[in-house]
Amino acid sequence: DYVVVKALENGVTIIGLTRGEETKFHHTEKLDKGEVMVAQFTENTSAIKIRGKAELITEHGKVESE
Amino acid sequence: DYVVVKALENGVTIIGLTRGEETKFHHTEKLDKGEVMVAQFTENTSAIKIRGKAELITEHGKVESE
Amino acid sequence: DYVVVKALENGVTIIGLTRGEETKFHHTEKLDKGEVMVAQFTENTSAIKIRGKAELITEHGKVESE
Amino acid sequence: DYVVVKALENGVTIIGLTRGEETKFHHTEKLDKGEVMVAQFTENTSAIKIRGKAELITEHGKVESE
Amino acid sequence: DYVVVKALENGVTIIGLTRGEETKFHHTEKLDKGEVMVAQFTENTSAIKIRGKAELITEHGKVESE
Amino acid sequence: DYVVVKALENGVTIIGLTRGEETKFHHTEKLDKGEVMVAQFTENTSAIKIRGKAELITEHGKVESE
Amino acid sequence: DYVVVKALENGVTIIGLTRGEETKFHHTEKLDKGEVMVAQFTENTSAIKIRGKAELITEHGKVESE
Amino acid sequence: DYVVVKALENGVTIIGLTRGEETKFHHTEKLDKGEVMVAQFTENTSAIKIRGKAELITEHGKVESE
Amino acid sequence: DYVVVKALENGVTIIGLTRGEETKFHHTEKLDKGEVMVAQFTENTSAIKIRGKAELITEHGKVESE
Amino acid sequence: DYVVVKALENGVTIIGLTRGEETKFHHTEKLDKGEVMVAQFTENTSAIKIRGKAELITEHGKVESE
Amino acid sequence: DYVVVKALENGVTIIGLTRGEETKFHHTEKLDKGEVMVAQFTENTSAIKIRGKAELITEHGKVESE
Ligand SMILES: N[C@@H](Cc1c[nH]c2ccccc12)C(=O)O
Ligand SMILES: N[C@@H](Cc1c[nH]c2ccccc12)C(=O)O
Ligand SMILES: N[C@@H](Cc1c[nH]c2ccccc12)C(=O)O
Ligand SMILES: N[C@@H](Cc1c[nH]c2ccccc12)C(=O)O
Ligand SMILES: N[C@@H](Cc1c[nH]c2ccccc12)C(=O)O
Ligand SMILES: N[C@@H](Cc1c[nH]c2ccccc12)C(=O)O
Ligand SMILES: N[C@@H](Cc1c[nH]c2ccccc12)C(=O)O
Ligand SMILES: N[C@@H](Cc1c[nH]c2ccccc12)C(=O)O
Ligand SMILES: N[C@@H](Cc1c[nH]c2ccccc12)C(=O)O
Ligand SMILES: N[C@@H](Cc1c[nH]c2ccccc12)C(=O)O
Ligand SMILES: N[C@@H](Cc1c[nH]c2ccccc12)C(=O)O
Repeated sequence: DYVVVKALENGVTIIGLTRGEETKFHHTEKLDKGEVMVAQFTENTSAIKIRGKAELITEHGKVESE
Repeated sequence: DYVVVKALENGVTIIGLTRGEETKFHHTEKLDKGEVMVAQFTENTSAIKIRGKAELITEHGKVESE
Repeated sequence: DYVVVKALENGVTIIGLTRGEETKFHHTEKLDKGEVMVAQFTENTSAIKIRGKAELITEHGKVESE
Repeated sequence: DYVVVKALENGVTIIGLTRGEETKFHHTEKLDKGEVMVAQFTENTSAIKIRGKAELITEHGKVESE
Repeated sequence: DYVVVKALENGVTIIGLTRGEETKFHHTEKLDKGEVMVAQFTENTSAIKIRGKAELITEHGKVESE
Repeated sequence: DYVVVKALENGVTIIGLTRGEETKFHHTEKLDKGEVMVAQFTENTSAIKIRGKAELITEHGKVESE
Repeated sequence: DYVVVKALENGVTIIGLTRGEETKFHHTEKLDKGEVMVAQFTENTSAIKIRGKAELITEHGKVESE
Repeated sequence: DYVVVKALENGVTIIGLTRGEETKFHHTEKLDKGEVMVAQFTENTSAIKIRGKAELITEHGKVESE
Repeated sequence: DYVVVKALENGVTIIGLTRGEETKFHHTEKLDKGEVMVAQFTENTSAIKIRGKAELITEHGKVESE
Repeated sequence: DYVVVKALENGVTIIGLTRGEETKFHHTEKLDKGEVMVAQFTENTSAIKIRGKAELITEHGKVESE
Repeated sequence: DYVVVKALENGVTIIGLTRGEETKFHHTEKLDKGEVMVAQFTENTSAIKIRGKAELITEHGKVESE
């Protein structure tokens, strides 16, 4: 399982939330406009949060964050 | 298995309910309008509750919470 | 395996029935109108009952409880 | 594997039959009109019987009990 | 793997045949008109026989017994 | 894996052939017209033979024996 | 994995070839016109040969032997 | 995984090539016109060669050898 | 799981991010215009970032980085 | 996983490349025009090269070598 | 998982990149115009790079390198 994120503006952030009893931010990846990141769910990442204007593509379809 | 939630207004909350004999809220994540969260079911999360106006995308299709 | 429930009125209840030889209610989650809950089948939950007006989405399609 | 049952009248019953050499009724769940139950096959339940007017949805399609 | 049987008349019987070297009837479930039974193949049941007028739904499609 | 057989006349026989180095008939089940049998491949049955007029439904489609 | 063979004339033969370093005929099953045989690949059978006029149905489609 | 071969002329040969570091012919099966062979890949066979005019059906579609 | 990247200009970079608690760049592969790279997710790579003008093809569809 | 190769001219070669740290040719199979070879990926073969005019069919579609 | 590469000109190269913490070129296979190579991802190869004019076919579709 992975998600594809394309930044539609500068300063888009992709945040990895920790797996386990606690839910914290363990990593924030900044994307500039046009950059694409493909990120898996992992032993350390069980939720992903996206801020800023971006296009998100998952197994269940597409959605745009703003 | 994961769900995709896009907040359509500020103050949308995504609540993780505990897996096991007891069912409690273990984490509440707040989303501002336009933010997107992709959240898995995990060893700690066996149910997810969404409050506020948001678009929810799952394997079985789309639905909007209000 | 999980089901998606969207409450179409206040006071919708989602009831988890115990897995095992006995079948009892182990948890009742109340939903207000517009709230959505996504609930898995688990080691503790092998049947789910829905009361009140709600939209239920499963792998096999949609149905509305009343 | 699970089945979805929506009661179309009061007094619908969903009966769980035991897994194993013997086949007995181990649980009968009553549904009022409009209520929906989603029930898995489990270690204890290898057959399910439905009495009364209800809509049944399974992997192989829909059928109405009367 | 399971089959869905809807009785179209009273007195429909669903017979479970034993798994193993011997093939005997281990259980006969009677259905009244309109009743529905969903029955799995199990450790004890490797063949199922249906007598009387009923609608049978399996993975491979529908057929009516008479 | 299972096959569905509907007898279109009396005296249809469904024969189970043994799994293993030897191939013998281990069981013959007689069906009357209209009766339906759903039979799995098992530890004891690796081939099935059908005699008489019947409708056979498998994963790969339908065929009629005569 | 199994194949379905319907004999279109008398004297159709379905031959099981041995699995392993050697390839020999371990069993020949004769079918009369109209009879149907459903035969799996097994620990003992890794190839199947069909002689005479028959209809063969497999996962990859239908073909007629002559 | 298996392939289906129907001979369109006499003298069609289906050759099994050995699995392992060496690649040799371990078995050649002759087919007369109209005969059909269904052959699996096995512990001993990791490649299959077909000579003569025949119709070959695999998971990926049909092709005719000449 | 793998992604396919075709560089649409010179100097496109494909960056592998480390799996585990820390998220760092472990490898950057430069592509010239027209070159294609097919890269898996691995024990060492749980996220991939693409900079520059390229076409990205994944299981969930196509997207162009800029 | 296997590939199907039909030679469209004499002298087509199918080359097996070794699995492991080294990549060498471990076997070259010659095909005459019209002959078909179906070859798996194996413990010994992790890449296959085709020279000469042939039709290649894989899971991902058809392509002709020249 | 494998990819299919057809060289559309002479001198096309298919490069295998090492699996593990380090990413190096472990093998470069040269293709002449018309030659086809089918290459798996393996214990040693977790990324593949293609240079020169070729047609690449993967699970996710086709793309041409230049
Ligand atoms: N730490 C949580 C993170 C999480 C995953 N899915 C969630 C849904 C709601 C709230 C939190 C979460 C967990 O691993 O379970
Ligand atoms: N603690 C419960 C949470 C839950 C999951 N699915 C449910 C359905 C209904 C009620 C509660 C639940 C469990 O793990 O089983
Ligand atoms: N305790 C039961 C609950 C149940 C699941 N499916 C059912 C169907 C009918 C009646 C009860 C049930 C069990 O785990 O098996
Ligand atoms: N006790 C039986 C119940 C059953 C399942 N499927 C059946 C079909 C027919 C009759 C009985 C059954 C068993 O576990 O096997
Ligand atoms: N006892 C038999 C029952 C059976 C299953 N499939 C069959 C087909 C034909 C005859 C008998 C059977 C077995 O487990 O194998
Ligand atoms: N005893 C044989 C029965 C069989 C299965 N498939 C066959 C095909 C042809 C002939 C015999 C068979 C076996 O288990 O393998
Ligand atoms: N004994 C051979 C039988 C066989 C299977 N597939 C084949 C293809 C060609 C020739 C022989 C075979 C084996 O198990 O491998
Ligand atoms: N002995 C070889 C046979 C083989 C399979 N696929 C091939 C492709 C090309 C050449 C040889 C082969 C192996 O098991 O790997
Ligand atoms: N080190 C992280 C990398 C990562 C994967 N997916 C992510 C999503 C968001 C942020 C970081 C990541 C991990 O393995 O989990
Ligand atoms: N020996 C290599 C062969 C190989 C497979 N796929 C490749 C792609 C490119 C180059 C070489 C290869 C390996 O097993 O990994
Ligand atoms: N050595 C790396 C190679 C690699 C695979 N996918 C990648 C994506 C980007 C950069 C490098 C890679 C690994 O096995 O993980």
